[in-house]
Amino acid sequence: PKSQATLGKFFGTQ
Amino acid sequence: MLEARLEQANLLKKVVDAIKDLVQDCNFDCNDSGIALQAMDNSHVALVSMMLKSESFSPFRCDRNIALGINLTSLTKVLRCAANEDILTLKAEDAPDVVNLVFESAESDRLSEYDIKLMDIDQEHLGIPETEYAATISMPSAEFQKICRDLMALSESVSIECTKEGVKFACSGDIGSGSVTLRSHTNVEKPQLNVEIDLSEPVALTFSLKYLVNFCKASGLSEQVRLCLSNEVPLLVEYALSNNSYLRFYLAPKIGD
Repeated sequence: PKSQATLGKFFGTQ
Repeated sequence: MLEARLEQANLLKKVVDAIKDLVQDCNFDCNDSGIALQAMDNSHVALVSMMLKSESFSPFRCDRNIALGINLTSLTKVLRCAANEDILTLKAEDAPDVVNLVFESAESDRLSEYDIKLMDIDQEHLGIPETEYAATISMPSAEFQKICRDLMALSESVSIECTKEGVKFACSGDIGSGSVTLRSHTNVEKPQLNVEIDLSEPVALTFSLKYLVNFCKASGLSEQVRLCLSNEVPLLVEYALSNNSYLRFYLAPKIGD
């Protein structure tokens, strides 16, 4: 089963 | 100070309606280019990015950067007091405690005025990299909404596969499975029904339908929706508004096996 990623994995904090 | 006049209150009503179940307290960042909002949902899986360009207002005046921290439930209560066709003016001082909303009827002399208390919101701001997406799909927003709702009856996830053949939305759950495939389609009479698929390489990604169904609350804002996908990156769902304004949603994929 796939698990839900969060956006922090892809987008950096500014 | 900020003074931004919208020809129709309906635009802001629809935008807030589309995002209020996803995000609760948001900064409306105002500067001379317009009013922007970026906020993640509590689970950090979905992100809302709204841009209302200054050209969408007439007149628009904003001398310095102002962040208006607004609770969307409060804003919804006040926007309900405006008729869809009312002229809406947002006003705020440079270091405001409140945002002032004025609703004017174009047809009568009614003028309503409301203030909403502002909040200090310490919001994480994410940098969204410029992405050349492998697949871009433009399709009727109502069609996308129906597909998401239909598939959600069967499963909590949808796989979106885009190939030269078309785009396939597929799901499988306890009661069975289902899929909807769309191919490029041009309707000369009704261009709002066009399906356009622009593909540089095949993509296949899985997303939670719960969030997609939520994004589809924006369907009333635009006849068409644009889906942008690349393998292993968040999906972009965009509703274009007039004057290059937009409402965008980003959704992190489900990954791993």
